[in-house]
Amino acid sequence: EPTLHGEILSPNYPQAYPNEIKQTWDVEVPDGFGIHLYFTHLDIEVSENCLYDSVQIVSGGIEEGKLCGQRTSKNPNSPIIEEFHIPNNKLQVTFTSDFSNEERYTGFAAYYVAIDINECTDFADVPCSHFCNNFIGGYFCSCPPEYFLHDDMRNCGVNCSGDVFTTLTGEIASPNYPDLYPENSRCEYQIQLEDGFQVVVTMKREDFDVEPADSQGNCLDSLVFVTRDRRFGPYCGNGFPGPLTIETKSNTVDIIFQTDLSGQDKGWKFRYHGAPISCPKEVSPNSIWEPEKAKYVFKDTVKIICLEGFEIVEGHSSVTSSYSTCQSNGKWSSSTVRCQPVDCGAPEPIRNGKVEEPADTLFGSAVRYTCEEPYYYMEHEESAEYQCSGNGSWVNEVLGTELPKCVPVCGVPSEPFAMSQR
Amino acid sequence: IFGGARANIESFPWQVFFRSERAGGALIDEYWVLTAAHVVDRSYRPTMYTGLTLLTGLHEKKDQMLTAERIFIHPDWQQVTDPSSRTNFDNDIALVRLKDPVKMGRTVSPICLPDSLSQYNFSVGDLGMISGWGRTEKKDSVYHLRGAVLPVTDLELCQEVKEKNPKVHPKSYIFTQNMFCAGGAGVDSCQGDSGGAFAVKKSLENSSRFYVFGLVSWGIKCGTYGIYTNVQNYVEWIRATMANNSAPLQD
Repeated sequence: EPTLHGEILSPNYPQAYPNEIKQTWDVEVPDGFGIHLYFTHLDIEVSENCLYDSVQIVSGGIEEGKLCGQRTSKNPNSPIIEEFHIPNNKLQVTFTSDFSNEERYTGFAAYYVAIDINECTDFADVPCSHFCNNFIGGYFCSCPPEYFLHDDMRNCGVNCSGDVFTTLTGEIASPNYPDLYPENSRCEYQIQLEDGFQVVVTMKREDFDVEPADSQGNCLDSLVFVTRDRRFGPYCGNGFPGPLTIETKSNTVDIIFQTDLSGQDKGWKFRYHGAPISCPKEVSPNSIWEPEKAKYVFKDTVKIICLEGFEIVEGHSSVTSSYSTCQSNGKWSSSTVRCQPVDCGAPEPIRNGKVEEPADTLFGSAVRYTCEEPYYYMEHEESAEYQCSGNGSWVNEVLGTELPKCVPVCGVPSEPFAMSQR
Repeated sequence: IFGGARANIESFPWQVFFRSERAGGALIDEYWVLTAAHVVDRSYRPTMYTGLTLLTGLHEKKDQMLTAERIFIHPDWQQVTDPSSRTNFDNDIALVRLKDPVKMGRTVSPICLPDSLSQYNFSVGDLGMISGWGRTEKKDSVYHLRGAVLPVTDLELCQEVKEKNPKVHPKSYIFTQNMFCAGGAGVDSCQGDSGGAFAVKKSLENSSRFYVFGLVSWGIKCGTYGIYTNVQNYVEWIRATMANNSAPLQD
């Protein structure tokens, strides 16, 4: 069991130690402690580099010391003639004697005590990212205000996530900007605009200073913009490397700023605004849009007006105009509206006359009526020809939509009356 | 018809036969027949035929039968209790509105209505044509249509005709400007021809057409001179009546 202190004496101490002996002591104190090993008596045959007899102190595979000869204390107030401070809780002490001693040597007396290690300062590696607090047998890390200690209990990060930006315009900056941003942090923000708007990010090149990429081009710290189906970044370096204006085409954007353990830089700031989603201007043939604009955006409503002679067929009815609204997905609500030529249908028959079978009954087509000659004639000479009009009616220049009239020819017998003169 | 000859209906395609009254009429429109008032003043729904030359087998000629929808007797025509003693034939004109339109063709077509303009005027000596299935010199009625050509004469000639009618004194007949006299040389209309057209050929606007200037009205003695209703005096009434009653009668 590890103990907090102990004594190590060479064999037969304080009598002469035997020849040809090798004895090892494994010293262990509790975790979190170092060992203070000190000698109060040392009387070992001297040789060059303590080659013959010696007491050797090894900790962690490293020889901390090798002693031989006779020593006395230089400090009259202290019995310690040699001491070691081992920043480790284990060490090995090995006493070795060769086959012959010309004189009598009494060996050594050593004591060890567990001593507190200042983990915060005694090691080359910094154990805490920010503040290190030493205590007897251990240490703990702590963080500055607004930072929190990561689960590894060593590194501090900033709790920078969670902000959701819903206003149509705004400015977002990295923590502490323009002061150095925190290491070991992952900041997740979200811009969440209403449907129909896309987030447009505007970054000035000089407003971006993030730890540059490594030799492989991987960003150590990075800023990323993520939408449902696209990803912009990761960006890093001094000066923004991406486009200065990013049209995300999405009303929701996640902003992820990730930093590693080191390399704190100034950070970044950017502005964003919500730009209404635009719908394509796709005026279908034979129609006009009102109002006419160069660009149509979310919530814009247009009236699709068919040109004369064209109509929008909806089921069994038809109309000459329709409305369509630019939707939040950038598509028109009535994307299938098409203006088709008005079809006047088959012209109506008339009594005592006929109408020629039209090749076409669409807008602009013409048909001709005739009367059953010679017994009927057309009441209005000019009323023979009808054109398919924009309102779906066959129209004559004189009669309008009224059908032509075939009236009987009067006073013309088909056979003369011949009467022999008396 | 006195002094006439057999005629085909193609020569008088406007000729309408009134079956029960055995009288005539003139087709002036698809829906309208012009006749004398005395033909229809006791008949509310006369049966008529058109396109006939021969009057045989009428019951088989349904497609040529015309059905009256309404009768319009001139408002100034005076009704009498005993038609045989009538002496006043002034305003002897009536219109029959047909239920269905007449289909025109070779045997059926209307006669033109004159206008009141001077170019439509006619005068003594102008020839006219009459037709009908009425009495002839030999028969009280005929089956074959007959026609005749006769001149317009002075009204006095009609006034001078003497005939013994036991019921009517010759002097009591009334002559007005709504009548004209025509005939002579034995050419005349007679009983059964009433209501038929006195047709006059006029050449106007580069076309030669027959106009109904008169309707067979009455006469004192067949084979002399006959009195015809002067249609020209009634053109406005005819046109107004037709225009005001052009829609089918609602039940």
